[in-house]
Amino acid sequence: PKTHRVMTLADHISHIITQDFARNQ
Amino acid sequence: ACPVAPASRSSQEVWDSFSQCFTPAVREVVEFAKSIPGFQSLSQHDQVMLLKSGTFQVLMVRFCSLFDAKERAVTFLNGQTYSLASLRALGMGSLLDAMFDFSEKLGSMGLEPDEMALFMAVVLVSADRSGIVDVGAVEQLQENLIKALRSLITSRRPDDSTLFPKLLLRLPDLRTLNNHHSDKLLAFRID
Repeated sequence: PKTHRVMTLADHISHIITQDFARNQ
Repeated sequence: ACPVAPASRSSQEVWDSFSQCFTPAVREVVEFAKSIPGFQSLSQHDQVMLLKSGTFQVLMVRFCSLFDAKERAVTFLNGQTYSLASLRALGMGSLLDAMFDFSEKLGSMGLEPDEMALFMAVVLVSADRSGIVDVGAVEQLQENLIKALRSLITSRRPDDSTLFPKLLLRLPDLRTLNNHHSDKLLAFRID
């Protein structure tokens, strides 16, 4: 069966922000 | 634009697409923040910390325009409209109720788009300070943005001295929304 990664809205937001700043370094 | 599936799909599938549509929305807030005069002169650390604590609240303000408090319905940018009842299946009933109340209050103020954008900038720099290194710089930026917001609103409505204070009263509402709901769970399918 498909598995899901579950995270909170706050963690999802933090993850994207960290990713964005790392990419623009 | 949120590709939320039509009702025929399982609520898990609806949930997957709902979770997906958060990602571009968050990236847009990051781009918005970088356009705020003075934001990029903060240290990168403090920029990241403010975004982490304030993005959910900025999103709540942005999503207000999707909420029709009278009809109790949400219309995504792709034109799909969902009644509050059908969205309850996603298990976000309490967040949605809070969003309808908040959007009703904010919507009733009739802000112009540029006033709303400046208000969102104030929301972001007013976010929780824990983790911020140079609190003084953030407070100075917040003060400047609040001053700009006050002069923009009062210049357009010289005889209405209540709107600006009423607008600032939305900040604690947003913080409550954030504290109650940013721990809601999203689910991402791992293929």
